[in-house]
Amino acid sequence: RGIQRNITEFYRST
Amino acid sequence: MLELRLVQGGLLKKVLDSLKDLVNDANFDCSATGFSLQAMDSSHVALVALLLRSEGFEHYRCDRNLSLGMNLSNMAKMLKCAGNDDIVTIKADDAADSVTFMFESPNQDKIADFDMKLMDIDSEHLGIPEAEFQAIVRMPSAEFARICKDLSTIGDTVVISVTKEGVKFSTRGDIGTANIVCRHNTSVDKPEEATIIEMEETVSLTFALRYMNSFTKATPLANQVTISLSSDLPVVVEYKVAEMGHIRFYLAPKIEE
Repeated sequence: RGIQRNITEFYRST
Repeated sequence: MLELRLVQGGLLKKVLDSLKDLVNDANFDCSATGFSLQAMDSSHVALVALLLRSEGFEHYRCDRNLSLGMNLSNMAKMLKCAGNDDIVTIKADDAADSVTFMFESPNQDKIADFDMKLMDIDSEHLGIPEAEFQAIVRMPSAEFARICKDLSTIGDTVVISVTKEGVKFSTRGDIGTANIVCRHNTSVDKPEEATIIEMEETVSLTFALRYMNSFTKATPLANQVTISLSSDLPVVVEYKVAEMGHIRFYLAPKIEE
């Protein structure tokens, strides 16, 4: 149920 | 040269048990601050951040920053060979292609060393800003594990909602629905049995139970778990590692189709 978001959408790469 | 001596070696065994099903390979970063790790699961839905502060080790020598790439299931296999009460020492040379785990029994009558090959891991590191959360729930870790396990027999996702009433964990599946509400409760015999709900605003988010259940592998590390929630942000599920650090799991929410 629902669309799984990706963790990389939330935090920027360092 | 790196040499880290941890008297509570059992902690490291528990840490690995809580990571190995979520992450295959990861870089352990050693610096003056401590021994840390940040890694994502293979589908990049969840992230784990571990910190064991240098002060928590009986002996902590780290001449220069080192990154040790390890296969976590192999590392867990090696640490399984340590007794729960053993003292564990992690050793590596600066340009080493292997790491040594040394296990000493508490009365020093048995000393073992295991050498594990290191690997080159090209991993993406994410910057996680300190966030203000709309709601923070502290509850017994075993209770949280029980709830995740129970709900996953009924559905695949959990909706976690925090209101003035408490924190509600809900799921639905082919056979029906389930709701479990835990209320703020500090009138308990022991502090670790308390449920503490701090809420700035009501919040409701949906998560995959498969990942939540994986996070609960960290339950043996701490009596309490902290669940931090904000709308449209990953949940943070945190377990303290004794007095020396923490393991934090970040899980991206699901959105309605």
